[in-house]
Amino acid sequence: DEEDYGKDEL
Amino acid sequence: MNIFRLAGDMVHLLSFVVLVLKINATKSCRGISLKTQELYTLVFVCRYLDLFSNFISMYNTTMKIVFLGTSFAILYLMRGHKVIKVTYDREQDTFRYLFLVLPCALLALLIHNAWTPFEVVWTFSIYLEAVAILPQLVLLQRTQNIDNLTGNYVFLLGLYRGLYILNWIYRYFTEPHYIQWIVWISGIVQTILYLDFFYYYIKSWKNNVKLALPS
Repeated sequence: DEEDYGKDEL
Repeated sequence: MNIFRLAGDMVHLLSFVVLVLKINATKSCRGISLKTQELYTLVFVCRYLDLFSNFISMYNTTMKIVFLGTSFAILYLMRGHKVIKVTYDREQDTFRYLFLVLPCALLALLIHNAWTPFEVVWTFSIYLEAVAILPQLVLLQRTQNIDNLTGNYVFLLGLYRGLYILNWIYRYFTEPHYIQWIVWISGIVQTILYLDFFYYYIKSWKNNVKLALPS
């Protein structure tokens, strides 16, 4: 979901 | 991972290399804003709270440790190194932290994806990163004779977020459900803050003259 996406970026 | 993201990360990494190189080679941190460096360190500490609890890849973990380590190393050089710390432009670097930290904290409390401590702190780091360059830009404007490495450092920092925008566009079209409003808008604001600097940087490069920002 939206929270988890983006956490793989720095 | 797409090419824009990788290029963005490498440019970000390179900006650290250039900054450490400048400070070490000239034994001087003249023209570098300690405030911006402290804000970036706060950004990384807040964003990478999940460093040991949320494993994504070896690449991610390594880069996070490098970013954190380098940020603290730069703070040490500017605040603790006997020779370098006396070259810091304390009187010129007058931007107030609170003007940036407080609005970002309030905004993170109001606008976030989930009401959990980790998510709010993470969102705060996204907002703060967008504006953390401001003390550095103000200091650059006050600095006569900006040296090449300092100019290149700021240029690379701006370029990094610009490349991330291309990465987000790419991911939006290639990954279903990839929507990141908070990160996108903050990243666009962050890049816009550099536009004026980019203009003078490219102009000085094309005309082969030393970079100077009009005050």
